[in-house]
Amino acid sequence: MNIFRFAGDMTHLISVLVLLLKIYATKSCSGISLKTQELYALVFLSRYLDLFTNYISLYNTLMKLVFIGSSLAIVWCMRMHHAVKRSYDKEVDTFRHYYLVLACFVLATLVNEQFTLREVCWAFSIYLEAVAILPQLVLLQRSGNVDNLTGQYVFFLGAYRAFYILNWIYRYFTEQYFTRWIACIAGIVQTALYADFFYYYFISWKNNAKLQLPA
Amino acid sequence: PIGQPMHDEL
Repeated sequence: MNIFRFAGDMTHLISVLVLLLKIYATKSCSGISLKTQELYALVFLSRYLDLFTNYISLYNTLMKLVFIGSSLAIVWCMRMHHAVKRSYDKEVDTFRHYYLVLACFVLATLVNEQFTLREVCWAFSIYLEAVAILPQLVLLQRSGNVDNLTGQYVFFLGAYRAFYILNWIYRYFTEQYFTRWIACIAGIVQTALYADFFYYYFISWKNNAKLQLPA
Repeated sequence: PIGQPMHDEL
């Protein structure tokens, strides 16, 4: 563990807490893409298959349980909770995310560390996480103005993988064998997808104005 | 386990 990865995990945790706060406090999921939440639930379920078989540390196990539990709880809320699901705007959340799942699965069968179920699922989860934010970004551009909590959720979600890139650079220079190319390249793509969001987020912060994404 | 990639990151 290094400070960059710990900062990344805490930033990721904050993004989840901000989203839970938004849904719980406002009893609304307006501006949130259910498809991105479903993709993230799939990312965690397919990445943490070895949750009970491959114990690394209490921290690792706890964080995995938090990410799996919160992502499933958010999907459940947006699909089942009577008040929250009413605020879900499925006419705007129209990204065909099943194509993302299929493309990532095909890529994972071709590019992986070992052609085993565990490694193919792990590579699948890494590729899927890189593109999971697309439905959410498309929804934000369609819905124009973004409420504060939703903007902060997306910001922290994007920032966490940027910390992981610093972690991979650190591990590259401090460890003998660097075997994290799949996660590293996918992480760079993932962070790059947030580039324009980060730009408009910074502008809104600098001008102390509402976050506006150009349609 | 030796030989299997260790995914110690979240």
